[in-house]
Amino acid sequence: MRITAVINQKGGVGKTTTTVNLGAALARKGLRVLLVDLDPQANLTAHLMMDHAQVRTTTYDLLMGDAPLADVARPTAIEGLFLVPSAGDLAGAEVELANEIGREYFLKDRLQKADERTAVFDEVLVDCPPSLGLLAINALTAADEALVPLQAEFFALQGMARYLEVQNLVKERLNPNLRLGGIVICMWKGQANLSHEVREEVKKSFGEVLFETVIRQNVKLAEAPSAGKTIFEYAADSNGAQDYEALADEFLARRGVP
Amino acid sequence: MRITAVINQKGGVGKTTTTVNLGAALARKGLRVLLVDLDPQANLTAHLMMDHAQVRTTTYDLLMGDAPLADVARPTAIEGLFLVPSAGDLAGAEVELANEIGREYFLKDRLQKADERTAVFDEVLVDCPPSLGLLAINALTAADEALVPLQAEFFALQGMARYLEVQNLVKERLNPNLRLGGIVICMWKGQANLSHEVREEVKKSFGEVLFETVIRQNVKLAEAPSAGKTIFEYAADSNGAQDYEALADEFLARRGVP
Ligand SMILES: Nc1ncnc2c1ncn2[C@@H]1O[C@H](COP(=O)(O)OP(=O)(O)OP(=O)(O)O)[C@@H](O)[C@H]1O
Ligand SMILES: Nc1ncnc2c1ncn2[C@@H]1O[C@H](COP(=O)(O)OP(=O)(O)OP(=O)(O)O)[C@@H](O)[C@H]1O
Ligand SMILES: [Mg+2]
Ligand SMILES: [Mg+2]
Repeated sequence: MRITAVINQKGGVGKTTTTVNLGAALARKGLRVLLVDLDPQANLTAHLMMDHAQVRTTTYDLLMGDAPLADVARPTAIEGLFLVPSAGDLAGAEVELANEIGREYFLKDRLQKADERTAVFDEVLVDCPPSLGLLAINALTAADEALVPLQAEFFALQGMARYLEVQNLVKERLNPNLRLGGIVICMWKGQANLSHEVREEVKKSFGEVLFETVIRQNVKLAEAPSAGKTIFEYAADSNGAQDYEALADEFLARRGVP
Repeated sequence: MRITAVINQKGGVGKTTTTVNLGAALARKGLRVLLVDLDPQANLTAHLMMDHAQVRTTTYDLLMGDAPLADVARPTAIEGLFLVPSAGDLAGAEVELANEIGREYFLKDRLQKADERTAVFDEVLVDCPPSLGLLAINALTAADEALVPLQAEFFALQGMARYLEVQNLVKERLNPNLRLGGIVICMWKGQANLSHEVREEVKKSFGEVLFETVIRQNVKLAEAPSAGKTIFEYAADSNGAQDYEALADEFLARRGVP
């Protein structure tokens, strides 16, 4: 079971969109994939049409309660794709965790307590909120690697510098295994010089870490959530479906999975 | 001195872009405008090219230290436009505030302590981080009104429901004057049915609160920050400049300012 934190404190860069669609692309290749909604906004949960009435136990119960992972992870409409849904109660977790001993290890501890019912997950993707608070730190502490969606715009580079500071601290003090698995450019519009300049800058600073695959701006990706579908069910021939399929191939190739 | 919180916990919807350009448009009309960067990401500060070397006292010093507003508010390159810059130290404030008595009133208290040197500000716009944590609550507690930038995409409506819950609690318990001054649609692409559906939905739910002015998607708005300029210096004839000019007119008309 490999754990990836999908993280960037900059808002609106494609974290949730990447979690759903990369997750779905991996499930389509026969892997068993668990998505964890670690954002109190619960966009990932809404995207997969987990109507709040259906949601019994949430990420909050996993983190702060006694609910085992097997009870909280629910199947989605996509074969092989499971979700730990979140709700507004998760907003409270950040404050409640603040005074707990070992507050950074709560998620790691719960995911590792997986019993034989949940040990079958191949990949876990954790959708993070747009911040570097305790929920995001929990994700980085539990993760084998971080995947950073990035929008090729001005604020991206400043954000990366800040993110790396935090990742290095987590690696030093909480999770020595943590590595930056990849940066993926999302919402690529490619029409402005700015996008190309930022991409070059990222390539210069991060080299191989930057995925070759770029997720192009594609209105179908923005529409799919309102239909409660992943891009593969909503618009299988779209650029969005192609790009996330290509990202999944590259993601697995980096793992050495043929 | 009227205080407006520019707020939406959904990330990447145009909060910083609106704070800078609405602020600049108001300053161009002869008003004295103070922008407060309340986001540890410090995008607003970077946009106005406040090189970190120039930044001596920050929003953190204002909130947590003893620095009076007059010492922290700095002039920008734009006449009549001032900025309280932020830096990474602000990330600590959220945790430090958690155990303080009256923790929600820190910003309100500092802005109200304004002496004759700062009493001349007509408008204060506070750029909020993408969350509803203590920094955002401080902004809502200090504010006369909230301005909510909104992207006409699927997650917008779910976000608004959550936002209103929090605004109502702040109004009930901390700031009875608080009102929702306006919702402004940003990054309008208008090409997808989805955008129109969301806009209709918002109109239905919020009526007059929704600004007539819509900020269209315009690459010049995304480029201006890399030049350290507002849209009016960077591309005065662009859609972006027109739209933020129109927003400023509507913003003032709502105040009854001729
Ligand atoms: N490649 C793309 N093309 C077009 N629209 C996209 C693309 N990726 C994401 N979007 C849309 O852009 C918006 C922001 O994306 P998303 O919500 O996934 O970002 P996020 O980083 O998870 O945001 P937050 O910081 O609020 O968690 C959403 O409305 C989404 O549907
Ligand atoms: N109308 C617009 N047209 C084109 N690009 C825009 C527009 N408004 C904002 N942008 C760009 O979109 C990105 C997100 O905008 P911005 O950073 O202002 O949002 P935000 O809500 O402040 O984000 P955060 O939640 O991270 O604070 C930025 O790169 C910005 O330059
Ligand atoms: Mg998200
Ligand atoms: Mg911002």
